Amino acid sequence: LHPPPLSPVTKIVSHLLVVEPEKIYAMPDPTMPDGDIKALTTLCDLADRELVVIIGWAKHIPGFSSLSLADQMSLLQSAWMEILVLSIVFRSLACEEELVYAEDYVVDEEHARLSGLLDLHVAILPLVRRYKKLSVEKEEFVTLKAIALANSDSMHIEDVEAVQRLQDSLHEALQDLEGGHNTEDPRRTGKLLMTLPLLRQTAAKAVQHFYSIKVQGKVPMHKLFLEMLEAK
Amino acid sequence: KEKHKILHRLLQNSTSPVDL
Repeated sequence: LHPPPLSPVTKIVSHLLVVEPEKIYAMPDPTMPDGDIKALTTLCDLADRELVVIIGWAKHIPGFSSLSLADQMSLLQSAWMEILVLSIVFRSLACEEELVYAEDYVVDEEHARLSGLLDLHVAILPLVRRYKKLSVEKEEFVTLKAIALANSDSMHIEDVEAVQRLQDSLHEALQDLEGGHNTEDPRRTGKLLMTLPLLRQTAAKAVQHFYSIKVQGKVPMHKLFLEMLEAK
Repeated sequence: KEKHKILHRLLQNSTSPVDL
């Protein structure tokens, strides 16, 4: 007798919306000359600070902190770049062919070309186009981000069933979200989940990109970023 | 774990939302 509310957001999704990290700033060093080294130093520093935030965020995903410390580490070591990339992609949805690495670091193709970021730019844009086409909403984005973490296919999981339970609860949250407010497309949950292979491909390219920069040794990298890069 | 000590330490820290 009571019609369901128009946009019922599940308890998990509303929690994920609350714990969504604040905006982050790249703050490029004004004393450095413009060019590849400056751009990459800015991005590596940004990524290092974002990693600290991502680790804090992960602990707030319902069920994540109940996993063993080793399994928490394994999931983050597998999925951190997917989470970073997904965040950039979501920030970039309102832009035309630009990537919003941070509020104060928006890169278009020309800037990317001039600062050695073109490979990364070209790798991430197809994912932005894919999510634009789907008109992905914030509720869906925060849930997908948590799913990317839980579904990271780490080879080193100790308690596979516990990780499966985490995946199931997040999957259910996404299904409830779609069942609630998107009845015109019964396949939307599937469509959103089907974006995850491209996210993984894109993140793998980004890891490769930063790993070769690390090997070249020209760009300073903070310890956490290096540690996560080496874990891949 | 020794190789991943920063991640380990950050995960062990309190779950306080201040990290966010």
